[in-house]
Amino acid sequence: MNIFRLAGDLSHLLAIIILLLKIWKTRSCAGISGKSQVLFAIVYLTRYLDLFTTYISLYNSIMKIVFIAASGATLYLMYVKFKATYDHNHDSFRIEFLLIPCVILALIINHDFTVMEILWTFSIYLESVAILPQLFLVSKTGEAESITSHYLFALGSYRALYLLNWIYRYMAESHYDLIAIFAGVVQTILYCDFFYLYITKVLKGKKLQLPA
Amino acid sequence: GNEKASKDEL
Repeated sequence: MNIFRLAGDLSHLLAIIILLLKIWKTRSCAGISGKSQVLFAIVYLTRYLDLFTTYISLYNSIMKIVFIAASGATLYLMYVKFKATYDHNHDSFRIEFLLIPCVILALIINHDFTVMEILWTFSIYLESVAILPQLFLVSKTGEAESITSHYLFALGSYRALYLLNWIYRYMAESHYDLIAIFAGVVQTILYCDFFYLYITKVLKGKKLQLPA
Repeated sequence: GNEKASKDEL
């Protein structure tokens, strides 16, 4: 565990908490893509199956359980409790265009052709693109509430910090995982445009609004 | 180097 990895995990945790609090406090999930949240739930469930097979550390197990639980709670709030506030019309990204390529890619490019390994690889690929329905929703409505922007910034920073963690681990431990690195780079690149808008607008107190 | 270092990550 190095400082970049810890900062990445805390950023990830912060993102999930911000999202849950936003929905809970405003009693609304307006501006949030339910499709991205479904994809994240699939990511956690397929990656953290090793909770049942491999013990790594108490920290590792607790974080995995928290991510799965928070993801389930988010889906419950969006699709059950505050269903009426869910922005169906704008959340129109076709997730099969992400799911199917990720399944195929995981079957072709993986470290080991075993069920657990292919599910892990699938979750890594899917996570890298899972934010696309959310970014699509923001681009369709042309704006995002500040709290949604903070959520996206924390969530995007998490994988960017993991990239630093992987550079550190490569230098310090000669450890690397090309699948994770490749997907992590793709994931971070997808946020770049948003990062730019966040820094130039949201941090200056303006609303995130896309040019018409 | 060691491949597959990411299983202890989240």
